[in-house]
Amino acid sequence: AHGAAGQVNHLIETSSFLPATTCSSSISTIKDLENKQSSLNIVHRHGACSSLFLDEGQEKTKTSTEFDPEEFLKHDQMRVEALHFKLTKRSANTQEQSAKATVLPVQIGASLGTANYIVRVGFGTPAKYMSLIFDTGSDLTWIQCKPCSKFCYDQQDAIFNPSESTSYSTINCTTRICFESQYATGISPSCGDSASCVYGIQYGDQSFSLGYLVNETLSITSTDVVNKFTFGCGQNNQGLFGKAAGLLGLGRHRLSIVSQTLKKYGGRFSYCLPSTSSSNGRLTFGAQKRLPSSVKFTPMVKDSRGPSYYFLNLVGISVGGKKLAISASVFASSGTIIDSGTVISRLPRTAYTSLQSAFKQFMSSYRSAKPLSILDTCFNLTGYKEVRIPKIALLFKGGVTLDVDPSGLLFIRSIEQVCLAFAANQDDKD
Amino acid sequence: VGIIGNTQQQRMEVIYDVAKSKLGFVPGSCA
Repeated sequence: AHGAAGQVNHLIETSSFLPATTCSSSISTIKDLENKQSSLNIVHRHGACSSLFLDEGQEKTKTSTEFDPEEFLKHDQMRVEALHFKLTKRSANTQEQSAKATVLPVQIGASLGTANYIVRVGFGTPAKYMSLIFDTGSDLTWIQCKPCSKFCYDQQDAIFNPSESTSYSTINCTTRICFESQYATGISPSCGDSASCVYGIQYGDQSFSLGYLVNETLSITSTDVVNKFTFGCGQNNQGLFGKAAGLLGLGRHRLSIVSQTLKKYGGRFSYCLPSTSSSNGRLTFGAQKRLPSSVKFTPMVKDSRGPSYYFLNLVGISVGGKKLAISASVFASSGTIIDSGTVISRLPRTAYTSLQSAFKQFMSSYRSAKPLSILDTCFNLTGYKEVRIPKIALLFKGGVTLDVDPSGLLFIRSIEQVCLAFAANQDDKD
Repeated sequence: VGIIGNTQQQRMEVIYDVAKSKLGFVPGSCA
C-alpha cells in the first residue's frame, strides 16, 4: 500500500488481500520469546504464527483457513453488546446507589466476548510458560488449573499444576482483595474449601471461568518476574477460549496486571498488534527509553460507567483528507473506549452514516457487494490489480490526528466481498 | 459507547500511560 503524506488515498494491490499461510515472523523459537526483556510477542490466535507457541513436535491444530469471517464478526458483536450492557448496568447502578447509599451494586455477568491476540507468559516456580488471550477490556488474569475439579477445555500447553510450584498460595475469602475481585469480574466471590476465595467470571458470549483466586510468581520473561501476582486458578472453564490457557487482563482495576505491576513498570505498557494474521506484534511493559518524535498523545479519560476501561475523546473523523461534518457532541454524548479485544471499531450511528456516505462516494467506481454480518459497506473488487481507497483519520482531543493504516480500513472475506472495517452502534446514545 | 477496535490499531504502536493518564499513538512504528 502506498499513501504518502498529503495524498488523500491509499493505492493497494489486491494480491495483498489474500491471507498468508506461513508465519512471517523473524522470531522463531520459544526461547527467543522468553528472553526478550519486558517484551512479549503477540500473535493472532487464528493465524499462522500461533504455531510459534507450540512446543517442538506438536502439530498445529487450527489454521487461518479454518477461520469463518461471519462467525468471527458475530462474536465481535457479542463482545460489543456485552460492553454496552456492562456500561449501561454500571450507569444504572450508580443512579440506584445515590438513592440507596447502603446498597452495594450487584453486577452479575457479562464482561466481554472473544479476544483474538495471544501472548506467552510463565506461571509458578519453576516457570511454566503458556499462551494467554491478551485483553485491555478486562481485568482478571486467569489460567486453567489442575485438578480441573469441574471442567477444563483442551489447551495447547500443559495445564498448570499448583502442586508442582513452590511459590503458589491461596487467598482467604475474608481478605479485601477477594472482596474487591467482584469489581473486576462482575460476580461476587464466595468462600470455598479451607476459606479459599472462589471467583467467577462470565463473558458476553456465555464463556466463563470459575475457580480459586491465588497468588503465584508470574514470569513476564525469564528475567522479568512479578512475585505474588494475584490471578484466577480456574477449575471450571468453558467457552470460546480456543486453545489458549487463559486470559491476561490489562484493564484499569487494581487486579489487572497493569495495576499489580504499577511500582515495577509505572503503569505503562504499549503494544504493536500484528497487521496480518500471519505476522507478529509485541506487548511491552514499562516506559520506553526514548519515545519516537512521531508519537501523539491524547488524554486518557476515566468514566464512572466503566472504570476498568480506557476511555478517550474521539472528536471527529476525516475521509480523503476532508473532515466530516459531524458535531463533536455526537461523540461526546456516548464516549469512546479503546479496546484490544474488539475487532471492528464501532461509531455512533450519526458518525457512521457520515463516514459510510463519504467512503461510498470515494469508492463509487467500484461495484457494491452484499453486506457481511455487521459490515454493510462492501465492494466486489474482482478484476482489479490495484484499488484506491480514501485515507481515513480519527481525530482525538488535543489536536491528535491519527491516520488509520490502510491495513486497518478493510475487512476482507474474499476479493468479491471487501468491506469497510467500521460498524455503527444502534443509536448515538450507545 | 464508541469503540476503537483492534483492526484500526494495526501497524501503529499504542502507548498506555496510566500514571500520566494519557494514550499515545505512533503511526507506522510497527512495520
